[in-house]
Amino acid sequence: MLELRLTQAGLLKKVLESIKDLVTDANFDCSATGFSLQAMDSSHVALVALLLRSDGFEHYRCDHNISMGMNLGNMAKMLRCASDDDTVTIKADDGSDTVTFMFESPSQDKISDYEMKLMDIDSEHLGIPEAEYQAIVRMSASEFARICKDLGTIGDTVIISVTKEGVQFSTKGDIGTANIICRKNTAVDKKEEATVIEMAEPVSLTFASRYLIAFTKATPLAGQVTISMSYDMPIVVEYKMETMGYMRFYLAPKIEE
Amino acid sequence: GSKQPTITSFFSKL
Repeated sequence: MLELRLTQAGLLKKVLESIKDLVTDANFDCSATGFSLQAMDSSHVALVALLLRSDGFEHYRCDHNISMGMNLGNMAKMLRCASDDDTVTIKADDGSDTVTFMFESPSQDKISDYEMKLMDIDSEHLGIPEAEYQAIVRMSASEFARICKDLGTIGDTVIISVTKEGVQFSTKGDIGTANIICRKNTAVDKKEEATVIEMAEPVSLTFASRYLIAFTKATPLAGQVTISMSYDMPIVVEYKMETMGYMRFYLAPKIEE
Repeated sequence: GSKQPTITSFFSKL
Protein backbone atom coordinates (compact mmCIF):
# COMPACT_ATOMS: atom_id res chain seq x y z
CA MET A 1 0.00 0.00 0.00
CA LEU A 2 1.23 3.40 -1.02
CA GLU A 3 -0.33 6.71 0.02
CA LEU A 4 1.46 10.01 -0.45
CA ARG A 5 -0.20 13.32 0.31
CA LEU A 6 1.19 16.61 -0.89
CA THR A 7 -0.53 19.93 -0.11
CA GLN A 8 0.71 21.70 -3.21
CA ALA A 9 -0.29 19.89 -6.40
CA GLY A 10 1.42 22.77 -8.20
CA LEU A 11 4.84 21.43 -7.23
CA LEU A 12 4.18 17.99 -8.72
CA LYS A 13 2.74 19.62 -11.86
CA LYS A 14 5.94 21.67 -12.30
CA VAL A 15 8.08 18.56 -11.76
CA LEU A 16 6.24 16.68 -14.52
CA GLU A 17 6.22 19.61 -16.93
CA SER A 18 9.99 19.91 -16.51
CA ILE A 19 10.82 16.31 -17.49
CA LYS A 20 8.03 15.02 -19.73
CA ASP A 21 9.66 16.26 -22.96
CA LEU A 22 13.05 14.79 -22.07
CA VAL A 23 11.89 11.39 -20.82
CA THR A 24 8.88 9.50 -22.20
CA ASP A 25 8.44 6.65 -19.71
CA ALA A 26 10.06 6.19 -16.31
CA ASN A 27 9.84 4.21 -13.10
CA PHE A 28 8.96 6.19 -9.98
CA ASP A 29 10.61 4.50 -7.00
CA CYS A 30 8.99 4.82 -3.64
CA SER A 31 10.95 4.06 -0.46
CA ALA A 32 11.34 5.35 3.10
CA THR A 33 13.67 8.04 1.70
CA GLY A 34 11.11 9.44 -0.66
CA PHE A 35 9.52 9.44 -4.08
CA SER A 36 12.28 9.35 -6.67
CA LEU A 37 13.00 8.84 -10.32
CA GLN A 38 16.10 8.22 -12.37
CA ALA A 39 15.79 8.11 -16.14
CA MET A 40 17.75 8.74 -19.29
CA ASP A 41 16.53 10.48 -22.42
CA SER A 42 15.96 8.24 -25.46
CA SER A 43 19.46 8.85 -26.84
CA HIS A 44 21.11 8.12 -23.44
CA VAL A 45 23.03 11.39 -23.48
CA ALA A 46 21.24 13.02 -20.53
CA LEU A 47 19.99 11.68 -17.21
CA VAL A 48 17.34 13.03 -14.86
CA ALA A 49 17.40 12.35 -11.12
CA LEU A 50 14.46 13.52 -9.04
CA LEU A 51 14.01 13.21 -5.29
CA LEU A 52 10.94 14.32 -3.35
CA ARG A 53 11.87 13.59 0.26
CA SER A 54 9.36 11.65 2.34
CA ASP A 55 9.40 14.28 5.13
CA GLY A 56 8.35 16.93 2.62
CA PHE A 57 4.97 15.22 2.21
CA GLU A 58 2.08 15.94 4.52
CA HIS A 59 1.46 12.21 4.76
CA TYR A 60 3.80 9.51 3.51
CA ARG A 61 2.97 5.84 3.69
CA CYS A 62 5.03 3.36 1.74
CA ASP A 63 4.83 -0.12 3.30
CA HIS A 64 7.63 -1.51 1.16
CA ASN A 65 9.77 -0.29 -1.70
CA ILE A 66 7.85 -0.20 -4.94
CA SER A 67 8.59 0.91 -8.44
CA MET A 68 5.78 2.26 -10.62
CA GLY A 69 6.25 2.59 -14.37
CA MET A 70 4.49 5.63 -15.76
CA ASN A 71 4.19 7.42 -19.06
CA LEU A 72 5.21 10.94 -18.08
CA GLY A 73 3.11 12.61 -20.78
CA ASN A 74 0.01 10.84 -19.48
CA MET A 75 0.89 11.62 -15.87
CA ALA A 76 1.34 15.30 -16.81
CA LYS A 77 -2.09 15.27 -18.53
CA MET A 78 -3.73 14.00 -15.35
CA LEU A 79 -1.89 16.42 -13.08
CA ARG A 80 -2.90 19.33 -15.31
CA CYS A 81 -6.47 18.60 -14.16
CA ALA A 82 -5.46 19.68 -10.63
CA SER A 83 -5.32 23.30 -9.51
CA ASP A 84 -1.97 24.41 -8.14
CA ASP A 85 -3.32 24.85 -4.62
CA ASP A 86 -5.16 21.51 -4.57
CA THR A 87 -3.91 18.78 -2.27
CA VAL A 88 -2.84 15.74 -4.25
CA THR A 89 -2.82 12.18 -2.93
CA ILE A 90 -1.03 9.45 -4.87
CA LYS A 91 -2.41 6.00 -4.06
CA ALA A 92 -1.57 2.49 -5.21
CA ASP A 93 -2.52 -0.89 -3.78
CA ASP A 94 0.00 -3.73 -3.61
CA GLY A 95 0.21 -5.57 -6.89
CA SER A 96 -2.14 -3.16 -8.63
CA ASP A 97 -1.49 -2.15 -12.23
CA THR A 98 -2.95 1.31 -11.69
CA VAL A 99 -2.15 4.42 -9.65
CA THR A 100 -4.73 6.93 -8.45
CA PHE A 101 -4.25 10.67 -8.19
CA MET A 102 -6.82 12.30 -5.93
CA PHE A 103 -7.17 16.09 -5.98
CA GLU A 104 -8.91 18.02 -3.19
CA SER A 105 -9.65 21.72 -3.46
CA PRO A 106 -8.49 23.90 -0.53
CA SER A 107 -12.09 24.29 0.71
CA GLN A 108 -12.68 20.53 0.33
CA ASP A 109 -15.75 21.17 -1.85
CA LYS A 110 -14.33 19.48 -4.95
CA ILE A 111 -12.72 16.07 -4.87
CA SER A 112 -11.61 14.35 -8.07
CA ASP A 113 -9.80 11.13 -8.70
CA TYR A 114 -7.93 10.02 -11.77
CA GLU A 115 -6.81 6.45 -12.21
CA MET A 116 -3.88 5.87 -14.52
CA LYS A 117 -2.59 2.60 -15.95
CA LEU A 118 0.93 1.65 -14.90
CA MET A 119 3.37 0.13 -17.34
CA ASP A 120 6.28 -2.31 -17.19
CA ILE A 121 9.45 -0.40 -17.92
CA ASP A 122 12.76 -2.10 -18.29
CA SER A 123 15.04 0.64 -17.09
CA GLU A 124 18.68 0.61 -16.14
CA HIS A 125 19.73 2.28 -12.92
CA LEU A 126 23.07 4.01 -13.11
CA GLY A 127 25.38 4.49 -10.15
CA ILE A 128 26.18 8.18 -9.89
CA PRO A 129 29.45 8.58 -7.97
CA GLU A 130 29.79 11.25 -5.29
CA ALA A 131 32.19 13.66 -6.94
CA GLU A 132 34.14 16.73 -5.92
CA TYR A 133 33.52 19.15 -8.76
CA GLN A 134 36.26 21.49 -9.99
CA ALA A 135 33.83 24.35 -10.51
CA ILE A 136 30.40 25.09 -9.06
CA VAL A 137 28.30 28.04 -10.17
CA ARG A 138 25.11 29.17 -8.45
CA MET A 139 23.12 31.73 -10.40
CA SER A 140 19.62 32.94 -11.15
CA ALA A 141 17.64 30.07 -12.69
CA SER A 142 15.71 32.42 -14.96
CA GLU A 143 18.93 34.10 -16.15
CA PHE A 144 20.42 30.71 -17.00
CA ALA A 145 17.23 29.81 -18.91
CA ARG A 146 17.43 33.08 -20.84
CA ILE A 147 21.08 32.49 -21.76
CA CYS A 148 20.46 28.91 -22.96
CA LYS A 149 17.47 30.05 -25.04
CA ASP A 150 19.34 32.99 -26.57
CA LEU A 151 22.48 31.04 -27.43
CA GLY A 152 20.41 28.10 -28.72
CA THR A 153 19.06 30.32 -31.49
CA ILE A 154 22.64 30.94 -32.72
CA GLY A 155 24.54 27.68 -32.28
CA ASP A 156 23.99 23.97 -31.60
CA THR A 157 26.61 23.82 -28.86
CA VAL A 158 27.45 26.00 -25.86
CA ILE A 159 30.89 26.23 -24.28
CA ILE A 160 30.62 26.87 -20.54
CA SER A 161 33.84 28.19 -19.01
CA VAL A 162 34.28 28.94 -15.32
CA THR A 163 37.03 31.11 -13.91
CA LYS A 164 37.38 32.81 -10.53
CA GLU A 165 35.87 35.98 -12.00
CA GLY A 166 32.77 34.46 -13.47
CA VAL A 167 31.14 32.08 -15.89
CA GLN A 168 31.22 32.48 -19.66
CA PHE A 169 28.75 30.98 -22.13
CA SER A 170 29.80 30.98 -25.80
CA THR A 171 28.41 29.65 -29.03
CA LYS A 172 29.20 29.67 -32.72
CA GLY A 173 26.80 29.12 -35.60
CA ASP A 174 26.33 29.78 -39.30
CA ILE A 175 25.23 33.38 -38.68
CA GLY A 176 27.98 34.31 -36.23
CA THR A 177 29.15 33.97 -32.65
CA ALA A 178 27.96 34.98 -29.17
CA ASN A 179 29.59 35.33 -25.76
CA ILE A 180 27.90 36.03 -22.45
CA ILE A 181 29.88 36.60 -19.27
CA CYS A 182 28.17 36.54 -15.89
CA ARG A 183 30.52 37.98 -13.28
CA LYS A 184 30.36 36.72 -9.74
CA ASN A 185 28.12 39.06 -7.82
CA THR A 186 26.64 38.76 -4.37
CA ALA A 187 25.73 42.45 -3.93
CA VAL A 188 22.19 41.99 -5.24
CA ASP A 189 18.73 43.10 -4.12
CA LYS A 190 17.26 39.63 -4.31
CA LYS A 191 19.17 36.58 -3.07
CA GLU A 192 18.21 34.56 -6.15
CA GLU A 193 19.91 37.04 -8.47
CA ALA A 194 23.35 36.34 -6.98
CA THR A 195 26.07 34.66 -9.01
CA VAL A 196 28.37 32.63 -6.77
CA ILE A 197 31.46 30.78 -8.02
CA GLU A 198 33.25 28.05 -6.09
CA MET A 199 36.25 26.95 -8.06
CA ALA A 200 39.26 24.71 -7.46
CA GLU A 201 40.52 25.17 -11.03
CA PRO A 202 39.17 26.69 -14.25
CA VAL A 203 36.94 24.37 -16.31
CA SER A 204 35.72 24.75 -19.87
CA LEU A 205 33.40 22.18 -21.46
CA THR A 206 31.14 21.98 -24.53
CA PHE A 207 27.50 20.88 -24.41
CA ALA A 208 24.63 20.42 -26.84
CA SER A 209 22.35 23.48 -26.53
CA ARG A 210 19.10 21.57 -26.97
CA TYR A 211 19.66 19.52 -23.81
CA LEU A 212 20.54 22.59 -21.73
CA ILE A 213 17.37 24.25 -23.03
CA ALA A 214 15.36 21.14 -22.12
CA PHE A 215 16.74 21.24 -18.54
CA THR A 216 15.60 24.84 -18.09
CA LYS A 217 11.98 23.66 -18.22
CA ALA A 218 12.59 23.11 -14.48
CA THR A 219 13.15 26.84 -13.91
CA PRO A 220 9.77 27.32 -12.13
CA LEU A 221 10.98 24.90 -9.42
CA ALA A 222 13.73 27.13 -8.01
CA GLY A 223 15.03 30.69 -7.91
CA GLN A 224 18.61 29.54 -8.33
CA VAL A 225 20.27 26.84 -10.39
CA THR A 226 23.49 25.10 -9.40
CA ILE A 227 25.83 24.12 -12.23
CA SER A 228 28.66 21.71 -11.32
CA MET A 229 31.47 20.88 -13.73
CA SER A 230 34.67 18.84 -13.83
CA TYR A 231 36.75 17.64 -16.74
CA ASP A 232 35.79 14.13 -17.86
CA MET A 233 32.49 14.29 -15.99
CA PRO A 234 28.91 15.05 -17.03
CA ILE A 235 27.71 18.52 -16.04
CA VAL A 236 25.10 18.62 -13.26
CA VAL A 237 22.34 21.22 -13.53
CA GLU A 238 20.44 21.18 -10.24
CA TYR A 239 17.20 22.84 -9.16
CA LYS A 240 16.69 22.55 -5.41
CA MET A 241 13.11 22.52 -4.19
CA GLU A 242 12.95 24.09 -0.75
CA THR A 243 12.34 21.39 1.90
CA MET A 244 11.21 18.86 -0.75
CA GLY A 245 14.34 17.69 -2.54
CA TYR A 246 15.89 18.25 -5.93
CA MET A 247 15.73 17.85 -9.67
CA ARG A 248 19.15 17.10 -11.16
CA PHE A 249 20.01 16.88 -14.83
CA TYR A 250 23.26 15.26 -15.98
CA LEU A 251 24.62 15.82 -19.47
CA ALA A 252 27.67 14.23 -21.08
CA PRO A 253 30.02 16.87 -22.52
CA LYS A 254 30.89 16.83 -26.21
CA ILE A 255 34.40 15.62 -26.96
CA GLU A 256 36.67 16.98 -29.70
CA GLU A 257 37.66 14.26 -32.15
CA GLY B 1 34.26 17.94 -35.32
CA SER B 2 33.08 16.84 -31.92
CA LYS B 3 31.34 13.69 -30.84
CA GLN B 4 28.60 13.21 -28.28
CA PRO B 5 29.32 10.38 -25.84
CA THR B 6 26.46 8.77 -23.93
CA ILE B 7 25.93 9.22 -20.20
CA THR B 8 26.44 5.46 -19.75
CA SER B 9 30.09 5.92 -20.74
CA PHE B 10 30.52 7.99 -17.54
CA PHE B 11 28.22 6.25 -15.07
CA SER B 12 28.20 2.50 -14.62
CA LYS B 13 25.08 0.39 -14.63
CA LEU B 14 24.02 -0.86 -11.22
